[in-house]
Formats: sequence, structure tokens, C-alpha cells
Amino acid sequence: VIRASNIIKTFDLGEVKVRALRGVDLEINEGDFVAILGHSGSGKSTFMNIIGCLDVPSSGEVYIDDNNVANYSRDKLATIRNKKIGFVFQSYNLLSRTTALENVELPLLYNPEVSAVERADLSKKALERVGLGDRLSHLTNQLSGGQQQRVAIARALVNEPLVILADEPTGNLDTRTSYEIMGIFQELNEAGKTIVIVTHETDIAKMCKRNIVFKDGKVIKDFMVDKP
Amino acid sequence: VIRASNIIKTFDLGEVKVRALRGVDLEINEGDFVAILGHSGSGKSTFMNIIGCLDVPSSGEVYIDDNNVANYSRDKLATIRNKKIGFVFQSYNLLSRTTALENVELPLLYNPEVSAVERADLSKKALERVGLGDRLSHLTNQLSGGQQQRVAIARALVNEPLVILADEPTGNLDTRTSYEIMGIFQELNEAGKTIVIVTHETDIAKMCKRNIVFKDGKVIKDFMVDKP
Ligand SMILES: Nc1ncnc2c1ncn2[C@@H]1O[C@H](COP(=O)(O)OP(=O)(O)OP(=O)(O)O)[C@@H](O)[C@H]1O
Ligand SMILES: Nc1ncnc2c1ncn2[C@@H]1O[C@H](COP(=O)(O)OP(=O)(O)OP(=O)(O)O)[C@@H](O)[C@H]1O
Ligand SMILES: [Mg+2]
Ligand SMILES: [Mg+2]
Repeated sequence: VIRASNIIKTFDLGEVKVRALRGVDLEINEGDFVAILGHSGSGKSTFMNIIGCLDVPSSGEVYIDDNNVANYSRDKLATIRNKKIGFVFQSYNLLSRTTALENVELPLLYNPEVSAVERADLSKKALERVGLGDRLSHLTNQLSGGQQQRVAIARALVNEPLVILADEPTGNLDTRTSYEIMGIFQELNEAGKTIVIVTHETDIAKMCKRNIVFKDGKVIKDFMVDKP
Repeated sequence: VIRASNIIKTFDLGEVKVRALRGVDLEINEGDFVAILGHSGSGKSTFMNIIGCLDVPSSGEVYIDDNNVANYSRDKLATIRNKKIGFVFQSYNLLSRTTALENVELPLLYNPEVSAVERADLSKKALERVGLGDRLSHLTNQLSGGQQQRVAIARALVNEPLVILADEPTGNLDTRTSYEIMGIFQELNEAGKTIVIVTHETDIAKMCKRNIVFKDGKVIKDFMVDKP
């Protein structure tokens, strides 16, 4: 469902070039449940932004459902990002003077098939699912770190996308809450969604079906998790 | 060195009152190395902000070196925050269009005893210590999540404070980098610094000397870690 072909990404800072991705070839198949691991700075978020159509590679191709996204119009790309892919950012990217409910409603604002009433209802359910049913009208800065992280997760799920890309979704969550979130991802995967998460915690990675390890901008390992 | 006496903190949101801290009594002794754990929303960051003099309790007292901070002038409080306490925020609070080096220099700008040359030198060393010697002139948004987290850590250390309060300092770091950061904290503790970290990872908590567990705004456990 997502194919990355020889992806190279270099950030040019004038006197210094950062080769964040140095030739990544990966296929994410429909129904996959992947954990991406690797050292800080190894290129994981850069890769996620590229396959999530939020950034473009310096060279190489990205295919979504076998279509080269380089050929897509801006509108088509925006539709993919909004409807097909749910993205949880490493730094959440919530709107600050906005309530938890309004933040989660955001992706649905662009969906003409959803009325205002349905939008509020779907958003409320998404927040209840991540345990924030009693935080709907808190502003972003009135939430704890882990609550903000969960609002970002709820927002990524509310449009019921086919692919979920979550960059460190449990980084600020205690063990029990992390397991609840992974439980949600497992349910969605069993319902047929494709899930790719970046994590640095091996316990979390073991709950997925496949693990990919990045190092210095390249994939060095790609294996299926042995289930005991 | 820090004493919290019957700390109560309630956030009043009009129709809803959130009782974030419901009576916390804690003593942090000089040279302690404490990990604070607890569920998302249990009050950990709220507590850290209060003992770090960044917020005031609704009732109860905070004593720094046996002095009630409620009696301190604003200037005195600012000096404590700047020189005595180094704070690593859960969401880093870095300045965005600012380089890693400039972000780390910030606490030293208010220190008249440090020249501009010394300031740049101390900041460079702090960044090298957290493995970012090659990222000095990257802007905040040109750094990975874990790199931003390490800039926040370097900034908290640069003034050589006696007390370090770090809210989830390894939340976005891979295992090896987390252990390097804990190694730095252990060195500082062996040199006499007092360290309090919030973490949700039990492996990290076991590297500290004392663990405190929060639940629903109260301390439910407080024990010394058994060293094997
Ligand atoms: N400014 C605020 N206004 C209203 N409620 C707040 C505010 N800040 C925090 N809260 C609430 O107080 C409770 C405690 O928040 P706190 O940030 O201390 O939790 P935490 O233990 O640090 O959680 P996490 O592990 O998720 O970071 C949460 O339920 C949160 O919703
Ligand atoms: N906009 C940018 N300009 C310059 N360099 C960048 C930019 N974004 C990222 N980098 C660099 O590219 C490298 C890879 O960054 P990336 O964010 O993909 O790492 P990561 O694997 O997600 O790390 P982490 O686990 O710390 O989040 C890092 O060394 C970083 O400094
Ligand atoms: Mg990242
Ligand atoms: Mg917190």
C-alpha cells in the first residue's frame, strides 16, 4: 500500500549537508503492523514524513497504491493526507488555544460528507476511546503531556483512515496507558488498517507484527516478530 | 533541599475544577536521585512546576533550603530558577527560530559573571556532552525529536545548577541514548547534585536511588531502589 524506492533525503544547510536518508527501499503491505526503531537522528521521522506525503525526497520515489505520488496534484495529495493517512506527529502539532474536541474535529472540517453534529459526535467518541472523555473542553495547555499525546492520536483516528502513521505515540505515556493505546492499534489492525509506528521501546515494538531498524539513514534490519 | 508541605493544586476551569494535586508532602534531600512515576494525568508535571518555582500551589508550602518560597521576592525567585534549579520541560520549550547553541546559552545570558566567550564555550561543551557537538548551528526545527530533547537537557545543565528537575527527559530517546543521558545524571549525582526526574519507564526509574509514585494527585509509594 506504501512503497518507498531508493529514498534519499538531504537537508542542505549551506555549509553543511545532512544526509538524513541515504537510500531507503521499503514496502509496507496492506494490513501490516510495523514498528520502526533506531537511534535518535537515524532518519525515522524524516522517513515517516516522506511516506505520509508531508515532505518530498531529494531523490527516489514514493508509491501509494502503486501510484507515484510525484505525479499527484496538490489537491490529490491533500486528499490522501486528510482521508487515507492518519498521522500522529512526534511533537503532536496541536493548535494551542483550541480545545481537545476542536483539535480532533479538525480533519473532519474538510469532509463535506460529515455534518457538524456528526463531526462533534465522532470526535467525542475518538477522545473517549483514548480515555479523554472528561477532557473535551480543556484547551491544549490545560492538558498533561500524555493527554496532549492522546489528543494527537484521537485526531489521527477520527477520519477512520486506512493507514495510520504514528511517530512515537507512547513516548509520554505511562505503561498502562501505552498498552491501552497499543490495544487500540491492534484492534484497528485486526479490522484491516495498516499501522506504522515509530517507537524506541522494545516492549512496544514486540506488540507489532514486523520490526524495521534504521541506522544512519538506512534500513539495517527488517524482520517479522516471533510470537511466543 | 526541597520540601513540599501539604501541596494542593486545583485548576479552576469555570464549570469544572481539576484537583491536580490533593495534598502532597515530600522531602527531597540534598544528593537525592529520585524518579517520579505515575499514570498520565496523575499530577507529576504539576508537582514539578511547583517545586521548580514555576507555578504556585493553591494551598500548602514549598521550602527551598528551609525558606518558604512564598516569602521570596520575584527577583529572588527568578534567581533560584535561573541558578539553583535546572529544569527540563516535558515539551522542551525551546525557542523555535534559534540555534541549538543559542538555546543552551539562554540561561547564561542573565549571568553577569560569564563573558560572551565563556558562555559560548560552556554551551558548546554542554551540547557535546549530550552528543550534539555536530548540531550547534541547527535551528530547533532542523533537529530530530530526540535531538531537541537533548538540547533541552543541555540547557538545564549549562548553569551547573545544584538541583536538576527533568520532566520525562528520555521520552523521545532510543535505549542507548537514554542510557547515555542517565549516565550524565548519575555522574552529576555522584558530584553532589540533587536530581529529580519524571519517567514512565521502570528501567530508567531503577537507575535512580529512590522512586516516588503518584496516583490521582497524591503520593502512594515512596521507596529506595534495591541495588542488586
Ligand atoms: N492549566 C491547566 N488547567 C486545567 N487542568 C490542568 C492544567 N494543567 C494540568 N491540568 C490537569 O491536571 C492533571 C494533572 O496534570 P499533569 O500535567 O500534572 O499530569 P502528569 O502526571 O504530568 O501527566 P503526563 O504523564 O501525561 O505528563 C491532568 O488531569 C490535567 O488535565
Ligand atoms: N529540517 C532539517 N534540516 C536539517 N537537518 C534536519 C532537518 N530535519 C532533520 N534533520 C536532521 O536529519 C537527521 C534525521 O532526523 P530525524 O528527525 O528523521 O531523526 P529521528 O530518527 O526521527 O530521530 P529521533 O528518534 O530523535 O526523533 C537528524 O540528524 C537531524 O538533525
Ligand atoms: Mg523523530
Ligand atoms: Mg507530565
